[in-house]
Amino acid sequence: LKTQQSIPNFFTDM
Amino acid sequence: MFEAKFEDGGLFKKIVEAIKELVKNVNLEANGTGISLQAMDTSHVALVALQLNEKGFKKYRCEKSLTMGLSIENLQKILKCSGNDDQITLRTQDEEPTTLSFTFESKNRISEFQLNLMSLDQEQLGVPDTEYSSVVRMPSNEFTKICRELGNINEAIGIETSKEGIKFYVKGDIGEGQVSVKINDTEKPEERVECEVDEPVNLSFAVRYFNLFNKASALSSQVILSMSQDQPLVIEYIIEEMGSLKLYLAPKIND
Repeated sequence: LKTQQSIPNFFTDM
Repeated sequence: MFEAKFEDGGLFKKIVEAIKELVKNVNLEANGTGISLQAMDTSHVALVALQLNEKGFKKYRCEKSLTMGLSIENLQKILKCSGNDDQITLRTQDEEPTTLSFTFESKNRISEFQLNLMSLDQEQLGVPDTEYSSVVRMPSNEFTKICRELGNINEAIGIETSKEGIKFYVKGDIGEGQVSVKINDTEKPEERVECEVDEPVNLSFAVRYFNLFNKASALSSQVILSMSQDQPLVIEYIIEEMGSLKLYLAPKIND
């Protein structure tokens, strides 16, 4: 089963 | 003082139309180099990044960087008062503006509107400028069509790249299918399909977001899909002479 990732998992807070 | 004049106001309307279902409230950032916007959708699965370069405007002036918090819905209400062929000027007077002024100009009418600005506390993400292992350019209307067709069959769509081209596939309760788009170097640039594949990828995405992204196909006849394995994909629409609209979508990953 594939889980939907979210954008903040990949890009860091500035 | 900030002032930015679109020679083609219809273009600004198309940009707003393209993002209005993805994001609600956004911070529009203006500085000496141009106007930019970055915002996530409410579920934090997609990210919208717009860049409009100062050189693409008929007139551009921004003495001090400023952030303008806007409701896209309200912005659209104001833009509805403009014609598609109008020139549109955005303007603020104060250093800390509370409104953004709009001037719509056609041959026989000048309209002025003020949109109230909001103070938005929005997360700003650092998006690294990475090399993607597969980059595909294809006609934007063809991508729209494939997403619509395959989206009927399943809510997730697979994308696989290889040296031969790009393949979209679905597996649903009713069955499965795939569409391969062939590389071509036709003389018509808008019909060209190009694949630069350093390493093939095989990714899965929620097609619902692609269907929203595809509203941006009015901005460009070509779309650029940049992908790396297990990383967000970027769908880019080049806005001729002005900049680009990039739409990022987080993948679905095996747990």
